[in-house]
Amino acid sequence: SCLTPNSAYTYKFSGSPSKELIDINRMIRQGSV
Amino acid sequence: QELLEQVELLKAQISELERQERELDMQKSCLQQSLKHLKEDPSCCRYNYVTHEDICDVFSGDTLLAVMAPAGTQLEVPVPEVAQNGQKRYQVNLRSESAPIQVMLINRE
Amino acid sequence: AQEFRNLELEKQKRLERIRQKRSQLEELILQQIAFKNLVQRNQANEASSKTPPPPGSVIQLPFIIINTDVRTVIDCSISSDKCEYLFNFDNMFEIHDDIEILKRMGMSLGLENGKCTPENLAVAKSLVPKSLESYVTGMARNTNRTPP
Repeated sequence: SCLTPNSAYTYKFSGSPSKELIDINRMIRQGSV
Repeated sequence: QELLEQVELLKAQISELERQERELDMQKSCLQQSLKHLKEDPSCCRYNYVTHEDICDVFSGDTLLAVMAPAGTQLEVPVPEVAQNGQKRYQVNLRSESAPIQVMLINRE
Repeated sequence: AQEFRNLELEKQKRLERIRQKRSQLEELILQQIAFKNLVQRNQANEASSKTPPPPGSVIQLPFIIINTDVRTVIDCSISSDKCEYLFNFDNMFEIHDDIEILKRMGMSLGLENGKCTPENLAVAKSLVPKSLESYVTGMARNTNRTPP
């Protein structure tokens, strides 16, 4: 089952700036928003 | 009198900045067009790939998932949660509206 | 004095906007150089090996790479039409897009971190329109300046 989607970070292929992946990677490292 | 001269100088600087900003806007839209054409040019599409070795050289020792997906595919990463067994669970959802997604597992070993 | 203060504010706002727009333009310049460089490298490789790489051995752009430790257990669910994937990891991971990978492969010739050799600067300038050459020179010197 999906985790609580409302606190999900999103990224769109060929649409979002690389910076959004940097934010996702930071969130994964810190384990929190 | 000095303040008036300062005001005139500022007005001249602002119009110069206005010119620079217009130039940046023009350069940026030209470059975006050029990149778009490059990525759509059949003679380029044939060569716009990387090899497994390229990827393994960049990430030595890791397990790698290469995800090839059409433009517009949505990637979603929920904030990790702690499962009942106390272990953290990390999740990635991928959703494409236009074409299938290809995922390749790459591991140098 | 009031007019002077208003103009000073206006000038600061424009300077900040120009700084942001220049860094966006420089990012696009890096993408163009990296992409063209990759295409030229692959063309040269295929010309020398006289054969295209075997299918399934290359990763087509656009792509992302998810990297994680070799001991990570990955559980994957796929929809029947392969348009939806759900991955569960029991360990942390990182996600990188293709542009980031091309930079790490050296395809943007060191311009992203001001480590561009004079030879690479000449190559980089040949991959962009003439009107952008002075931006490339500025990036190589790692100096943030608007060209004359």
